[in-house]
Order: sequence, then structure tokens, then C-alpha cells
Amino acid sequence: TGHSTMLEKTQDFFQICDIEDKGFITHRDMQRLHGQLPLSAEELENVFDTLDSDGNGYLTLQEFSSGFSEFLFGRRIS
Amino acid sequence: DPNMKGAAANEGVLANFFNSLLSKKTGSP
Repeated sequence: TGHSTMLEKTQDFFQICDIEDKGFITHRDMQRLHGQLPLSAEELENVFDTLDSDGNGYLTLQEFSSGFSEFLFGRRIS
Repeated sequence: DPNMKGAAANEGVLANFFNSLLSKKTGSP
């Protein structure tokens, strides 16, 4: 179904960031994406802070996926 | 409202990030 595909995608993306398979993403993991993604270090920090909704410095899969679904469905298209 | 402005900017960065991940994924067969 569409839902499980999205879940797979979310997990795929999460694993791109969590290359050590820790189960969470840190600031350091995020900075490692610099060079792999066309985003500046500052933008990656911004993404991390936006996704880290409780601000504890760890991005869980849940925080990550809620940010992803916000991106997919919560965009304001006028 | 400066808060709204910040949220909108973050939205753009977030979209940028996920779009990049999407194209990274689809870029490899």
C-alpha cells in the first residue's frame, strides 16, 4: 500500500543519515551529509533543529518521519 | 510575525533536504 511504501522510504532516508545504525541521528551524522547533499552545513543544522522537535539533540525515526510527512502532506500550496 | 517567517524558511530548507534525499535515492537504480 501507499502507506507502507512511505514507511519504507522514511526508513531508507533515516538510514542514509544514521549510517552507523544507532537508531537515532545526531548533529554529527547530519554534518556528514554535507557533501552528499546539495545543502550547506548551516542548512543541515537548520533541518536537524527543525526535525528535532523535543530539542534533545537526537533525531529519532519518529521525529524524522513526522517531519517527512509534514513535508509530503503539510505543505502550504496556494 | 517573525515566528511565521522563520517557520516558512525552515519549511523551505526541509523541503530542500527531503527533495535531495529523494533524488539521491532515485538517482541510483
